[in-house]
Parts: sequence; C-alpha cells; structure tokens
Amino acid sequence: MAEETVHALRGVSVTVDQGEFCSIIGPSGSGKSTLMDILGCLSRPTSGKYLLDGDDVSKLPDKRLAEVRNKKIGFVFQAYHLLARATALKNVELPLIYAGAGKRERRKMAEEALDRVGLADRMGHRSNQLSGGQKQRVAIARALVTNPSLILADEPTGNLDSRSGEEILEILETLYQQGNTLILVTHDNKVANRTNRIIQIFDGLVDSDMVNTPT
Amino acid sequence: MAEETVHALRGVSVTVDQGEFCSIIGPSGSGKSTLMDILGCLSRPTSGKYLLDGDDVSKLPDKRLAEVRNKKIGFVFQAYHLLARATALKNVELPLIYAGAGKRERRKMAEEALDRVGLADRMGHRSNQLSGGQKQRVAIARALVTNPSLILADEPTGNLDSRSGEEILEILETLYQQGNTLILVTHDNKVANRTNRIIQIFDGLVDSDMVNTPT
Ligand SMILES: Nc1ncnc2c1ncn2[C@@H]1O[C@H](COP(=O)(O)OP(=O)(O)OP(=O)(O)O)[C@@H](O)[C@H]1O
Ligand SMILES: Nc1ncnc2c1ncn2[C@@H]1O[C@H](COP(=O)(O)OP(=O)(O)OP(=O)(O)O)[C@@H](O)[C@H]1O
Ligand SMILES: [Mg+2]
Ligand SMILES: [Mg+2]
Repeated sequence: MAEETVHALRGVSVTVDQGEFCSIIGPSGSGKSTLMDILGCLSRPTSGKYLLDGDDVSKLPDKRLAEVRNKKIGFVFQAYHLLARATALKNVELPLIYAGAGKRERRKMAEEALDRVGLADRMGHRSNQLSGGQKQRVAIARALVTNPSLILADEPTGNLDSRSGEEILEILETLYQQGNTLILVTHDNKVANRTNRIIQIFDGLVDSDMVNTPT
Repeated sequence: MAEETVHALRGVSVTVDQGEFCSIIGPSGSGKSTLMDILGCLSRPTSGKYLLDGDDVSKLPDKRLAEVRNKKIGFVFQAYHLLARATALKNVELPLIYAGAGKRERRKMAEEALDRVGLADRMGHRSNQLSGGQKQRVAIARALVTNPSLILADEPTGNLDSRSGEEILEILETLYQQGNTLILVTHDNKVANRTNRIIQIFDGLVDSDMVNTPT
C-alpha cells in the first residue's frame, strides 16, 4: 500500500500541574499511547512542543533526556516491555542499575517493590514464566522502584482481576497523596472515577477535560 | 533459586458440551491461561486427560493434533502472538494459508474478518504499527477467520474501551447463537455476565461452576 500518514494526535494542548491525578480515556486507536510516549520523553512530537518542569524537552541533549527519564519518570507500558529471560527481580532492578544504585540497596528496593504488588513469591521467576497479570505487576513495580515524581501508566489494570486491580489502584492513590503527579490511561471507568481529572481523547483530539470528584 | 515446581492446575475436572457459552474468571495467577492452553491443545497436562469430541488428545499423532487445532479451534491469546512485521491482513490470512485456502478466497475472508472487528482501515498496517486494542482485535479476527466450532478467548476485551469491547462481545454472542462453543477467560464481570455459565478458578482449582442467566 502507498505510504500513508497517520495523524495519531491532531492538535492536543494540555497542562498538568505537579501533584495532579489524571486519567486519559478514549476509544481504541484514538491516540492515548501516542500522547503518553511524548509525555514520557520516548517520542518527539512532529510539531508543537512539550515542556516538562519548564524545560522544552526537544532542546535537551540526549544524555540529559535519558537522565530525566530515568530519575523523574516512571512508565508502565501498555505492552509491559519486560526482558523475557530475566527474572522479575532483575527486571525491577534495571532502572536502579541505570541510576547507579549499589548492589545491596537496589536488591532491597526491588524486592520491596515486588512485594508491594503481591509478587514476593514470584521474584525468581523469569518474566516468561509469569501469568499475564503477574507480568503487568512486574511492569508496575519496575516503574515505581526509583520513586519517580511523574508516573505515567498506560492501562495498568487491563490484565488484572478486580481485587489485584484494586490493590494497584490503592498504591497509585498513596503515591498521589504523597505529592507525586500521576497520569493513567485506562479503559476502566471504575479506575477513571478514582482520579481527580478525566481527559477524553477522540480521534487524536481532546474531546473533553473535566474535574472529577472521586467516588 | 532452586528448581521449584509450580502446580498451576491442581485438580480441575470440567465438562463443556457443544454449543455452550462459558466464561472462566479468577485471580491473576490462578491457572486460567494454563487451562486454556490445554483446551487449545497447545500444552499437555502433566497428569489427567483431555477429551476433545471424544478423542483423547494425548493419543493423537502430532500431525493430526495440528490439524485439529487449525480446523476446529480458534484461539485468542492473552498476549496476542502476532507477527510484528507482517500486516494485519497477513496475520489474519495465516490460519487460512495453513488450511490450504486459495489466495483470492483467503484474502476475501481475512478482509471480512478485519472489517467485522472495525479494522477495515488498518489492514495494511504492520502489527507493530497498531495500538494495543487494534492488536487485540487483529488477534480476534485471526482466531475467527477459519470459522472454528470451538472458540477459546483469553481476555479478549482487556485492552478495549467499552464500545469496542461491546462490538466484540456481540460478535461472540452471534457465534454462540450459530451453535459454536465458546469459552472466554475474562477479568470483566460485565463480560462474564453475558455468558451462560461462569467457572471460577482459584489457586489451580475450580472454586465454583454456576449457571448464569445473561443480563
Ligand atoms: N513457564 C512457567 N514456569 C513456571 N511457572 C509458571 C509458568 N507459566 C506460568 N506459571 C505460573 O503458573 C501460575 C498460573 O499461571 P496462569 O498464566 O495460568 O495464570 P492466569 O490465571 O492466566 O493469570 P492472569 O489472570 O494473570 O493472566 C502463575 O502463578 C504463574 O506464575
Ligand atoms: N508506528 C505506527 N505507524 C502508523 N500508525 C500507527 C503507529 N503506531 C500507532 N499508529 C496508529 O496511531 C493511532 C493511535 O495509536 P495509539 O496507540 O496512540 O492509540 P490508543 O489510543 O493508545 O489505542 P488503544 O486504546 O487501542 O491502546 C492508531 O490508529 C494506530 O493505528
Ligand atoms: Mg494504547
Ligand atoms: Mg492469563
């Protein structure tokens, strides 16, 4: 087929202040993951700009950008992106290795993160020896292990039963209460209803952006 | 860590008759995908047996087993398992190529299957150029394209918004009304409530197995 340009985002302007707890909802294919990749400094917009804590991200040198991603941002990917043959523990240690944490400290922090998401008894399993929801929880633990101040979670409960999903939501609410900034993409209205602001995306545009009173 | 044996299923006895519409629910890690892999002839139980239409699957020669999988069973995997660099169309054509369908016929059937899941405008995209929910829908189209009589879907709506999820559920309900047998693993109680029988798995055992009156 001929080269076709997909306008995944067609003019999105959003400001999120420190300490906000937002959800992004919208139909499959509407541009949510594309937006999250830009917010997570994983993708550059083809036009427009992204200011993170006042810095124009496109003007930062690559090395500085990688530092920002590693220290400020925790990203839970919709497709997890774990190392299949590394253990759950190793996967969660990775961001700490990159941040230069010592061997003992990073092991301890990774174990605590896995324990917090209910995987204390699966730390030694390779990620390809885990169930779908267990992989999702390893991805969440990895995103939180460096105590980032901006948490971007793309559909963090999609493969979890309601009880495990509730446990994850409580972890995220605690992080919000501690002053961090959280943006969750979700298809689950129960999750969106627990956040303070719901941004609806439709066909690459912001369709609505409303305050929500968590129920 | 020492070699540890995980008993993913610890004694499950279930009979599903032709034409039933069942859902399997249960916590993350409880053994649902393991059970589905056995039902789909992708995995042999370490003890016990699996009779499919009266045949003991463990006694079938590999070639016959592959034929059964290709002609009788449509499987939607929890992790999709698409070929990343093949187009959506090619991915959906694969089971038809294996079944020996002619080039024109398989293209037509694959296009129809993709259209039915709302992806008519994404057929030429490679699967690594699709959103999470679009990949999920390609996996569903691929499972249904050979008109199998047994449909096994492991969390088919996990990455879909409620409207796309509803469209998929209507496709599945139609297949059930046409006399096919459907078994869906789901974490979504709204999906489970649309089936006629809900089997609950907990820690590798059947916890309950109840008739449901769809709402
Ligand atoms: N290859 C493997 N080696 C060892 N243990 C495994 C392997 N694959 C799965 N397991 C374990 O078997 C158990 C059941 O896994 P299964 O994938 O069937 O769970 P599930 O009910 O589908 O969970 P989910 O809802 O999270 O998808 C899990 O605790 C998992 O850690
Ligand atoms: N590499 C790519 N090349 C071309 N088009 C792409 C690519 N990646 C995504 N797209 C398209 O861009 C659009 C937006 O994709 P995106 O992943 O942001 O959607 P989404 O809102 O996250 O969807 P979902 O809810 O299904 O995860 C989709 O229609 C998709 O087909
Ligand atoms: Mg997405
Ligand atoms: Mg599973």
